[in-house]
Amino acid sequence: AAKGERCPACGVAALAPGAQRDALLALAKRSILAKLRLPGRPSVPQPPSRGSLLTALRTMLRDGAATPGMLRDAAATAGMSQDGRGTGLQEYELLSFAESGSSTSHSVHLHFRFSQEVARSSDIQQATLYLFWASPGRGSQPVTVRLLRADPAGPNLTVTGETRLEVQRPGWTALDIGAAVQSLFTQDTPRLTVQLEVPEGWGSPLPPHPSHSHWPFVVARAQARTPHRLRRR
Amino acid sequence: GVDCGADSRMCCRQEFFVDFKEIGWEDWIIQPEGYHMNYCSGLCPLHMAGIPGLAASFHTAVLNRIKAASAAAAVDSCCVPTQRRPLSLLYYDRDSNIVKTDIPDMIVDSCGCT
Repeated sequence: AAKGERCPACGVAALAPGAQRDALLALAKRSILAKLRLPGRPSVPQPPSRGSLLTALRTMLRDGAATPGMLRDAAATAGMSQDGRGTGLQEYELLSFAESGSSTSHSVHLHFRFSQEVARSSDIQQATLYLFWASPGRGSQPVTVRLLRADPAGPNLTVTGETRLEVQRPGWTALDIGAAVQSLFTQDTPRLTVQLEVPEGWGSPLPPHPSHSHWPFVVARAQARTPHRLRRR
Repeated sequence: GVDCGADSRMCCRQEFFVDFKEIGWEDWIIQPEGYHMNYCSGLCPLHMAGIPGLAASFHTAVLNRIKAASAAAAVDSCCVPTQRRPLSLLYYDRDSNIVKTDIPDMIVDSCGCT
């Protein structure tokens, strides 16, 4: 409504322009947070190093895991996919870099956290773990990759998957971990632990530190569960 | 659909751009730089009700003709979005993971009278 008049639809007096702008900005914030199922804006993130981000995206593209949309947007180059006429169900693509866990002379632990908001409301369509072998030892190096999940009942970890590899040369290995990540999505704190075990004295085949451009990561695609529609005749 | 001008009173689409830098969200939203939170506003008097192509299904158009014919039901109709598209967001979540999602029906492309 024009200034000083009342809205013909709801009868509320027109807001002064400044107050109207503030109200619209507050509405925009509430609307976006509600659709992302976030209680509030996330605290300041610790973004991954640009090198590891670009390496991860190139690796995913080579494997066809990332849709060009994510590649384009995450590389922060082009605009967003304006033509997305999705299925109407909200879809998510996640890129999660490993956090270093405990390690011994023959094993290394990596942790991947997934946001509760996404986990609570969606199902995993696809999840892939990417591991880069920086320096396999002489000949082929046996490596056991175990997927562990925190046991809701106590401090133990439950093995949800195990793969034995013979690492011949430096390079990426991609493992399908969809089922393991889906089983996490039923937990309050969806956190995946990956244990890499090598024979005594072989040393870790992974890059030396988290800021290395070839640091392990997981890429996952999830789709919101269909909202329960009640039909009434 | 019609975009609102400075003194539009009839049903139209009001453009409204939220710059994420202005609201201090540019540190966790990687792309895009803002959100076109357009909205519909303005009057929908009877003669605009149900004009084909303006948010009118056939059933609505017939119903509006009947309403328009009977002066007793002289009520206005509503100015609503007639076309919307998703908002694609690329952001850091609380664990600094990178998440991309398309939120359906977040951007109003055009408005019309029911």
